[in-house]
Amino acid sequence: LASERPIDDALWEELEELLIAADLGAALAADFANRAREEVMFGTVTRAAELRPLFRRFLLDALAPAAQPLDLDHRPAVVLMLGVNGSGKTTTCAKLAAQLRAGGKSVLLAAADTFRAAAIEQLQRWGERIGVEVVHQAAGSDPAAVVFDAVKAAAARSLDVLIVDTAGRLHTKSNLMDELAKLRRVIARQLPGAPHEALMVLDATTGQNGFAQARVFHEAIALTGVCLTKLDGTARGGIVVRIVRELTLPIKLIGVGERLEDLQAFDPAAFVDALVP
Amino acid sequence: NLSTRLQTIFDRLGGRGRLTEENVQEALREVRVALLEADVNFKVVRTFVERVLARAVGQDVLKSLTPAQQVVKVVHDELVELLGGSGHRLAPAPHPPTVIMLIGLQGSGKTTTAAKLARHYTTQGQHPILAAADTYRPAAQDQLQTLGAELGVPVVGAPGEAPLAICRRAREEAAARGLTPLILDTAGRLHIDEPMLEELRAIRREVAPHHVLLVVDAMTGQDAVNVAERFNRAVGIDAVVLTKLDGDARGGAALSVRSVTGRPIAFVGTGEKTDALEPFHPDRLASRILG
Ligand SMILES: Nc1nc2c(ncn2[C@@H]2O[C@H](COP(=O)(O)OP(=O)(O)OP(=O)(O)O)[C@@H](O)[C@H]2O)c(=O)[nH]1
Ligand SMILES: Nc1nc2c(ncn2[C@@H]2O[C@H](COP(=O)(O)OP(=O)(O)OP(=O)(O)O)[C@@H](O)[C@H]2O)c(=O)[nH]1
Ligand SMILES: [Mg+2]
Ligand SMILES: [Mg+2]
Repeated sequence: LASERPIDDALWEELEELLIAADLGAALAADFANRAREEVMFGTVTRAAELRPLFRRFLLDALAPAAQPLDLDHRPAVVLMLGVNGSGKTTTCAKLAAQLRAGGKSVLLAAADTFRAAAIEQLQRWGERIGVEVVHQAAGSDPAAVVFDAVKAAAARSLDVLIVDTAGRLHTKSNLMDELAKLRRVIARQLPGAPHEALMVLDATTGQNGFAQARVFHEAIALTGVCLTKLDGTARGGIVVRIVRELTLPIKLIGVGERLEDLQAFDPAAFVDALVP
Repeated sequence: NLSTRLQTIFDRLGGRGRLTEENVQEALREVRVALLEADVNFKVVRTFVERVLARAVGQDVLKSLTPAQQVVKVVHDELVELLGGSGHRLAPAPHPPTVIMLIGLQGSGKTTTAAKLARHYTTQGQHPILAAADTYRPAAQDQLQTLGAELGVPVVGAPGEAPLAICRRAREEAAARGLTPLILDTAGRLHIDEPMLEELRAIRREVAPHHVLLVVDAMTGQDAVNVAERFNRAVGIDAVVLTKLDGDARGGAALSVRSVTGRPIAFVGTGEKTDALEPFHPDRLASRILG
């Protein structure tokens, strides 16, 4: 016991920095540290060795409610994939399509990024690889037209799932946000209740801006959840803690690599263990 | 914003003509929060705040500024100095072609930046050539071919050709046709992926790039320090391109990358189109980071 570490300022600083390093943000890190200090003050925690498990418990309490499955209990279930440039939307569409198909579902993909160079080709290549049809039109055509066609086809053929890939867009660009809102309306008009999932794809390397992204996308089109990608790197994606706490958004999926199998359900316990090892 | 928060502190501490250790320390707590909110890595923030403390304490408050404004000025000036000069003049190689190689994490903006650079040099009257050496991502070569065609810039790289062979062939083509610079687009990869880092080293050995540019997304958080440090150690970086600055990310990752590698930021990406590339302005980024 003599060799035990004291609960001192150095330890608090270290723990807070652990949370900051994971991109929770200074305010949230301070908040958790203050709650932990209270526990020490009240005597519910007396040893330094109890602090990391305490932080893990706080984080798990915050994140456990966010683990929710995709709502695909519709025919067709429509999943709209959106987010800022380069976050992993197209790859996630392919991964999801592949996994659902492997699970016996009939899947259709829609290439509604008609803007970026070779965006349609990228999704088509994936479609060929996984044996899923990709509804598309010529580059430069109206994304709403592609979405309209895709929903029509999915409904007409009584398919299980339609996954709509959209162009990357910065949430600061109001015209692009309007376009996204329009895509959502097009889907809803054709299929009441759709899209059943509107997922913001968020790169785990993103810092505090991730919260602004979630807030603005959510205001624009009512998100049903977040997919956190690139967790196979060294970034911990802690910004989702703030997103869950302040926006009450579920985290439905995580991307852990570039292969088709690298898509998993959000596991709060595993996530928290990685945040506070 | 930071200025207002600092003003509140100094109002409360009682304005005097001199910045003391006490009032600067309190102000620096706010500065620390502002920098962390801006995604500057916490270790970089710690070093930075120490430097500002040393520089600010004992300073006579300039007649024209309040103490709060004085601290902001010291912080701003220190940031500008650390972010360094505008390094966008990538020096041409003594013997052409000048070879520029783009590396970085997945989705950071390399392919788009490669095209932007090609356009930049074309508008300067040069004749660049592009190498599409990403053979992994579906339609990555198509992406660069499409952009190259729009710009009238040749793109080397056929499906089924290995990245190393593409780069080698592009270099030969550049030399044979008198084209320069040669801009190499590589596949996105993790800074912890040893085999993929080895691929970059192999390309580097083969074509000896004069400028290896690390492409970094401006919204990158605390991890920027790990990414930059690892890429620099594994491959070596000459300069940095900071992309997606047309968003509202504060861009603190830039300070982290600069601190840990010592390399200059050469360009910034400010949009999706190929004309959206600008030289780096440290004073603008400093103001943005401070919010
Ligand atoms: N390591 C890793 N890479 C990923 C993951 N998800 C996507 N990527 C990679 O990230 C890069 C960008 O992926 P895309 O799917 O093209 O991203 P996007 O959001 O569709 O991009 P835009 O359409 O241009 O906005 C690609 O190189 C992908 O292979 C992941 O979970 N882990
Ligand atoms: N708004 C904005 N978007 C950008 C900028 N630079 C790149 N993009 C977009 O970011 C996304 C990713 O760009 P890419 O050039 O495909 O990125 P990459 O690094 O080559 O991706 P990988 O090859 O998969 O690693 C695309 O949607 C680009 O249009 C920029 O400065 N501003
Ligand atoms: Mg895409
Ligand atoms: Mg690329």
